[in-house]
Amino acid sequence: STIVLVFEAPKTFKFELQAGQKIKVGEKMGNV
Amino acid sequence: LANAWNNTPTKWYPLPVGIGALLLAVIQFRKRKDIEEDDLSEMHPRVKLQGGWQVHVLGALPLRNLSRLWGYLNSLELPIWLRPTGFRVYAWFFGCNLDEIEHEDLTHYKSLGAFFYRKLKDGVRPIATADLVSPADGTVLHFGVIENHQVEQVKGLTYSLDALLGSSSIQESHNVEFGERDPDLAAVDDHEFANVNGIEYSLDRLIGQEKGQRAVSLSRPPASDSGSSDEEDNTPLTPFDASFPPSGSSTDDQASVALQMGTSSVRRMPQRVTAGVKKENELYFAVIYLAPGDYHRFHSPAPWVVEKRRHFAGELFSVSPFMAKRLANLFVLNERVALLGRWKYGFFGMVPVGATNVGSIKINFDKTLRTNLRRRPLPAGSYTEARYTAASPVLGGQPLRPGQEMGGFELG
Repeated sequence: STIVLVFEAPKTFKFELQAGQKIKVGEKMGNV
Repeated sequence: LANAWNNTPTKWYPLPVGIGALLLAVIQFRKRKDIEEDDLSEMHPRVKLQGGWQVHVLGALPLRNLSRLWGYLNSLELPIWLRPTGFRVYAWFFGCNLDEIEHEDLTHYKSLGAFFYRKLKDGVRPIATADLVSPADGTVLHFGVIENHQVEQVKGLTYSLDALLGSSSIQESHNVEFGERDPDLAAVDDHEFANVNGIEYSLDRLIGQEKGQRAVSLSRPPASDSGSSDEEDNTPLTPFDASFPPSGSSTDDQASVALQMGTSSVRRMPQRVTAGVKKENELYFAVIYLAPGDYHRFHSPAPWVVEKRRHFAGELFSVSPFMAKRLANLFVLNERVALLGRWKYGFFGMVPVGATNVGSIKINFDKTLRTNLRRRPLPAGSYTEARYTAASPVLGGQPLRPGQEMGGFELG
């Protein structure tokens, strides 16, 4: 199963992730 | 065998007329069905299966039936003596952390399905202070900025955002459950729904047919003036409203076949759900893959309001990274539930996508949602829609806080 997030955010939004990274519920994904 | 093959005389005789007539009827029926589907495809451009031979072999399998069979088998109650060992073997094989599950006594889980949909202990998933947090345990497959309404599945392989979310329709609707009926729309109601001997149908459809338009949709009859949408509604769906945009309208976006729950609708023109993105903003996406051993409930990734959901019935291919690299349009082929709403920066959408082993998507605040049903799915690209206005009339939808459990994926 997969979850796709699609969202609008200011251009200053930055993902704090790496492709292939393991992640858990509630961990930071990004910030403006 | 050789003797029979060589010496048995071939004798030809005519088939009974009834069989011939039946054959002609079947051919005619299939031809009409194909024509209807072609007409629907004009409104719902088909997302074609594209990929290597492995993809086409998988596409030929009855994946939805296999998924339901898988779900049924895994719902069977296991003997108590087998549960701890069986679940420990499963956990070892798929890498589940048994220290964090809610019930340490594994005999509590009656089936593999129940174990798969396990809850976690309170506090084992602290919620970070950030604008966006992870909605699930899993692996980040891909993320980035959406350009030209194309979402990148993997490097160099894209799919349409409109196909993923469905295009919006300018449709005026009201929820009769609030008891506030817009007089203008009430007038539309009278035209939309007529009731003859308890059978409801759409006048719009009648007019559309007279104009040579086609119409197919599923909807519930308008709800009573009382009651709450929070209550489970188990009334069967009735095919009754069907309206396509007037001929000559734009087909750039797919039009919806919308399930209006307790609402009525007027003529709609397709429009992108993300049409209102501000100039100073951009659209972003992120894809998280949940492996079989992962915790399979999902949570709210931000403070937001879910205004509506769109259920796209579709195929149930595996969504593993292996398939994501090989099957184009994977996420718009598969069955999914698009939860659409807004957050402080504008549009926000979350789309749980089903897979062969997990075709059942549950939404905690939507008891009417049923996925992976046996009945024939709607044409490709179409969806059923429900609005959550009743959850909070002030906010216009279901409000969620970061980390709040929203639902999950169940086996089958």
